[in-house]
Amino acid sequence: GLEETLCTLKLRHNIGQSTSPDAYNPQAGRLKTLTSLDFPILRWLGLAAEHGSIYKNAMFVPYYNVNANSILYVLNGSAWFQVVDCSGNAVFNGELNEGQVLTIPQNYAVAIKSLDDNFSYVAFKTNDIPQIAALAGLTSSIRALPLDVVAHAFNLDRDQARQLKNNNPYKFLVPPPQSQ
Amino acid sequence: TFRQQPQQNECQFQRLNALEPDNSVKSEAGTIETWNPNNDQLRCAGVALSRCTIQRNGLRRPFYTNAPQEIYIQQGRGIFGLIFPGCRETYEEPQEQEQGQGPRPQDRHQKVEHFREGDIIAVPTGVPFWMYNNEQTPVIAITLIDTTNLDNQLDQIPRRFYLSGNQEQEFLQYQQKEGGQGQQQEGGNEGGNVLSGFNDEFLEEAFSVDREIVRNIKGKNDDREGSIVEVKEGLKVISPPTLRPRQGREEEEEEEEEEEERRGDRRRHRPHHHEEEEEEEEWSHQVRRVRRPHHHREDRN
Repeated sequence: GLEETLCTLKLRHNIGQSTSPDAYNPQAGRLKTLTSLDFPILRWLGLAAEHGSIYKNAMFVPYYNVNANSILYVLNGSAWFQVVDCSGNAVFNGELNEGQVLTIPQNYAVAIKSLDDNFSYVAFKTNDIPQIAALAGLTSSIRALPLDVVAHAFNLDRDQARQLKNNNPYKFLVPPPQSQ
Repeated sequence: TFRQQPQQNECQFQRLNALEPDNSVKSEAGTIETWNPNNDQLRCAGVALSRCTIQRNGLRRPFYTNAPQEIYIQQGRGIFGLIFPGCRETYEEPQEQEQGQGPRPQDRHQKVEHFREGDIIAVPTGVPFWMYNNEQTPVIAITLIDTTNLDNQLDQIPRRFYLSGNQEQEFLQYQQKEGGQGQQQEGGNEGGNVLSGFNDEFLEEAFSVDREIVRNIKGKNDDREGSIVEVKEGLKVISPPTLRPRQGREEEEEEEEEEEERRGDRRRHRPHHHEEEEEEEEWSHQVRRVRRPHHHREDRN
């Protein structure tokens, strides 16, 4: 059985040039995640990776890594990053340029706004099936909360709560305001 | 394989003590009491404990934690929700058509569950959770956070990441009191939610909302105390008619007992089958052991 498993394991998988990204928006950019589901050796390693490219002024909505730390390396261009801890403190608020690394701890909220047309990054994740949870947009936790819970949790009237839940029609990547 | 081992000598006890909560944070509609997670016994076990009391119409604001939680309902009834990232919203109302306008977006949300005394609620790491007391009796919930669980890739300090409000972190208060490293690492414990650290412009763009709503998202217009807030007129959520939140407890227990009896009857009605199955199972194990001694993994099928 060893020959059929270990010796023939697939050891390479390209995510940088992928023609089938997991998320794609022609005005905002693309995302591709590689997990142990499509690259089984990652299960042994307990690691995964994500490649993202975001167009100028487009945004990756605030999100957090549910079950992994993320070590993000900028491949090209630059972007503005904000990282927030559990007490609501911005533990990072600044520009990240090509060649720089930022560690985003598990569960810390992060948002990215690209400053360049060719901004791209690779993020190494410390779990072989990492999950992210968006805090804004179509699949966000806030959108999934009942309207009344949003209204009372955020001290909003119903109409404002409805806006908060529904105004952003995008999943992860939001195009720049003028192209919306 | 699910837990990290305690560090060397962390569990060498001469004497064990009964522990009571030693910190209490009051909210508008309830209280959260905590046991010091730095206590030797709790550190050895790798857990943190808290007791939450929610008054009538109290809503515990949504939050997630850096480790899995197990919650025991000591008293009361109510509803709760868990938001699994990426899962589809399952309940929805028909869209209202307003005059001269397109359909107005109506609420869609995930399953809302009911809880009652004696229930255990399991909350995975990083999954937002909220709960609400819709009855007269105060809800008392005991929560264990398993900080040494392998799902937690941070340190052993339990953290609650609130999605809204500007309340202080209950567990981080110990770090603050003891002047420990945790407080410095977290940049203080002034109170806030995971969105309050973002710039206004970021949030305006991310949610596509105006500045006033952004102030509310950041908890700036909110002078309500703590993480449990009062919903004066009562919380309205969509739930299917088959859920009976005010069903009498006795009635529910009767149903459970009937179900138990039904199961028992089914078992009693086919005793021979059972024995035959057991015999057959035993026989087939022997055959497998004889014929395929090296294929243990197949036996599991």
